[in-house]
Amino acid sequence: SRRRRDGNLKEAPATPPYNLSEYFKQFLFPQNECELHSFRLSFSQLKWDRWIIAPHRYSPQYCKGDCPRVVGHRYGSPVHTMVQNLIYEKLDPSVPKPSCVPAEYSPLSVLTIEPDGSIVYKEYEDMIATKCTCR
Amino acid sequence: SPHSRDSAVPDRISGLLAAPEDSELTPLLRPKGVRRGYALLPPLLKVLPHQGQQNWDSEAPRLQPDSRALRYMKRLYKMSATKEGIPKANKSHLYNTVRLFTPCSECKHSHSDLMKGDLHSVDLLFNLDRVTALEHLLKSVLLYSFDTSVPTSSSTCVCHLSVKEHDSSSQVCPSVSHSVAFSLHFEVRKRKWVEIDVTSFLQPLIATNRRNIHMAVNFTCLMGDPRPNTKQNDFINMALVPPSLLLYLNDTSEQAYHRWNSLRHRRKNPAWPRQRSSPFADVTGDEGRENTQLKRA
Repeated sequence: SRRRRDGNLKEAPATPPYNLSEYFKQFLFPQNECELHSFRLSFSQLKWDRWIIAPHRYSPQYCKGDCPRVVGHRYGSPVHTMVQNLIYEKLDPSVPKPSCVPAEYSPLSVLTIEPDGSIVYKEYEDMIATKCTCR
Repeated sequence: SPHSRDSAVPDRISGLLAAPEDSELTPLLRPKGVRRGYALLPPLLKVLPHQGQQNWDSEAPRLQPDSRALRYMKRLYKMSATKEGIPKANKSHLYNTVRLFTPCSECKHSHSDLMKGDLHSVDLLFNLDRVTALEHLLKSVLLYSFDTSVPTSSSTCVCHLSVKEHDSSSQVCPSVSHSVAFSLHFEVRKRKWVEIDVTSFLQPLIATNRRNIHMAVNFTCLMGDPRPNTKQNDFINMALVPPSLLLYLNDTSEQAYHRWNSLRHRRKNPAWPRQRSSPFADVTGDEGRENTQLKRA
């Protein structure tokens, strides 16, 4: 095997020195990859603090960023996402690329004053994004 | 177009997007050319007063709640949710909605002093229009706040409650049609709030979607000192401000948070995201990339 390997080496044309950084570039995550971003608002900014007594501040969060071509293992995306990406890349660019959207939420408790003056404590579903996905 | 959006939207969401019928939504909520205004924050916006084209801060007049009631609900909020507003995972707390109503009118009947104590009786009218058909009653209490700053010897109170039916001929203070009395002893001295459970009385009325509840509540508070003196009588009258009605409800609508549902949801989707090789790996070079990555890792 050593003789064969030396033989191969002699035949192989000298490849140009491969630029390692180019090679690794393909594995880097895109700069602005799809991920969860924080956003805090207070109901007084919306002038709703007269009827929303609590909480004073609310962080709904949001998802933003590009969906990498290979999303299967990073975002729990269904295979359909990859199909959609293939269609966009190879068949019909008018089909949109997969989008970065929330995948999971957490609830929020709100204390409000109703128009008739009664007071209500309510727990609402899906008010704070906690995880993103590409779909 | 909005139409296609409607048809594409599953029914569980289309309810959220239903526009408040008669409201003129501000441009913020009704983008140009959109046929129907969409409530962007459905549950929260539904409680918004319907606005003309003004901006939000000129809100429709809103009745201001009783300060004691507000204090109680803020305390309930602190017990039920974190500072960020996340509901606490409290097993005993099955409700996802608590409504507090203050009586909209009362007729005070001051009876003569029947026994050693002082009899304080009020007829109360509660309007429950805000309770939706999807909110199921779990528990309801009459909430008395006592002004404990008033010096008093220890006293125990017995409460008699009678729920009244409203008949069309009656004036604001209805005639008693059926009443059920029950007694409840409690030490006034130690507490600021007293909750009197009236679930058994209200359950049938709320289950039949009754909107107006009439109640006559009277207290007989036997003071520690048998001789009724004016000072202590003042105490009882001062302490017994009209009670509020507290309803602990389970809202079964889509927007409401269901503890059991979130547990079920997590059980349905175990470790998320799942590691999975896709059938298209070779096309997108995913397999090779994944192996290289795994090796690199």
